[in-house]
Amino acid sequence: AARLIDIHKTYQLGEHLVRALRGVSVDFPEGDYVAIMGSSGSGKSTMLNLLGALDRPTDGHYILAGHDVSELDDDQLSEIRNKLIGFIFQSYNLIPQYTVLENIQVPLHYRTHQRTISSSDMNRCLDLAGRVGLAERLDHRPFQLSGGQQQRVAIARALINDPEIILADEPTGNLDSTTEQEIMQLLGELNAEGRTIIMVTHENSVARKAKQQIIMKDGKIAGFGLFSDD
Amino acid sequence: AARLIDIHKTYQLGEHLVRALRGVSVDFPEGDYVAIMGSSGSGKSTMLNLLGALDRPTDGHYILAGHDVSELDDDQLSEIRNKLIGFIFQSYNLIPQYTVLENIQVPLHYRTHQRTISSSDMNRCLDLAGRVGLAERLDHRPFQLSGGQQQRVAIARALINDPEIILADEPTGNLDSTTEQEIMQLLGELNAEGRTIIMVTHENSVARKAKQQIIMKDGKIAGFGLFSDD
Ligand SMILES: Nc1ncnc2c1ncn2[C@@H]1O[C@H](COP(=O)(O)OP(=O)(O)OP(=O)(O)O)[C@@H](O)[C@H]1O
Ligand SMILES: Nc1ncnc2c1ncn2[C@@H]1O[C@H](COP(=O)(O)OP(=O)(O)OP(=O)(O)O)[C@@H](O)[C@H]1O
Ligand SMILES: [Mg+2]
Ligand SMILES: [Mg+2]
Repeated sequence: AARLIDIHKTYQLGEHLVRALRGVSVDFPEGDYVAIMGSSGSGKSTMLNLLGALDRPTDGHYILAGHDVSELDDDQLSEIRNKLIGFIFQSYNLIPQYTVLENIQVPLHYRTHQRTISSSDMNRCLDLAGRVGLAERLDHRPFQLSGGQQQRVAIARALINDPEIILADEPTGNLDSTTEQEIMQLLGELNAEGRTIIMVTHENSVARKAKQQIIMKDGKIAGFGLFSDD
Repeated sequence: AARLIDIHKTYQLGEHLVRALRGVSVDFPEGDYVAIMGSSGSGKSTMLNLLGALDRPTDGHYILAGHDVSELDDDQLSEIRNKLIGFIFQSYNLIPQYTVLENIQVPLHYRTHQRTISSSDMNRCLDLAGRVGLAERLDHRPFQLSGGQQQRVAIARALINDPEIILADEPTGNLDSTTEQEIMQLLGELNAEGRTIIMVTHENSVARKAKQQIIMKDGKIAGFGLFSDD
């Protein structure tokens, strides 16, 4: 589904260079379920942003669904991204002026083959809102929600287009263990349907639900498997 | 240090009433170290916002450092809050246009008895930035930082005025376990110095560092002590 080949990502900060990724190569076959772990600043979100085609590498190649992303222009990239990928951001990126329902619907407006919201779309919105426990809050806005409720809106929104690839950046960071288990249950079902899930987490309880774990350190893959310290 | 007496907080949402807190009474003596746990939406952040005098209860009394908060006007409240309380927000609330250093310095500008930044202030900024592992990033802005790095700026900022009361809303939600341990170490030292710490967390590994735990459910205190399920 997605393959990174010797990926480098460097940010220029004034005269300072931050080498966020320093040569990352990894293959994610379809149906994979991977947890990316590692210390704060080790490059996890940067890697996920590249996988989500939200950013381009400084060096190296990213093959997404058979296309080399560097050979696609921005429009082609947007189209592929919207069709294939659902992204749960580390800081949610909800639209403050939109209600919960409108936020969940945002990806539906980016579909190239269907511009209107059908009744089956609406049913799917209501169903997902119910799955994340927000059925009663559809007409409220982000500032009226708790941190965990906002996170759950971001999760529902990422899933509305039935994406083949789900990229989740700390999807349960603001959720208590019961709610976390419900979300992990949902992700497990999606993976069982054949979807590819790549999630960043720093919690072993979440990481062990995945099929394999990748550990990042200083912009490189340092190892595989769970941390053994807790 | 802080006492809640039969606190109610109700939000009006159109014709909908959300009763976020439904009769909460609890005393936090000086030097206390309490973890507040409970499911998403149970009222934890609302309680912390009231303790931080960032919001007023719909009913009940809040006694902060001997003053009934309802008898203080907004200016008096601001002054007490800035002098006594350091607040780590669930969504950080960093100022995007300010650098890391400028963000850490924000509370210094609100001091009523000293409007300029002295060299000892500056030393404290550098020291705190070092304590949270951000000494090299002082001139960068939030968008150039990872999620956990942004959280650490919020932590340093909350501590810059040497507050007597530290209110922390999920202070390690975006931190890996090593960085989390460093932050918990720092909070432990501050409590050993006599400061009162009230922190919201949904992680047992964090909650067990506190002296006691309070469990919230549906806007009320449902019990005390750690969750036994993980
Ligand atoms: N400004 C607001 N307007 C309306 N309702 C609100 C507002 N702020 C919070 N609420 C509601 O009050 C309830 C409690 O919210 P609160 O943020 O205290 O929960 P929490 O325990 O911190 O949850 P989480 O663990 O998800 O952060 C929730 O149902 C929330 O939607
Ligand atoms: N837009 C940017 N400009 C400059 N530097 C950046 C930018 N985005 C990220 N960085 C830097 O790149 C490095 C990796 O960041 P990244 O967000 O990938 O870390 P992370 O592993 O997700 O961390 P966390 O666990 O704290 O979220 C960090 O040093 C970060 O400060
Ligand atoms: Mg990150
Ligand atoms: Mg909260």
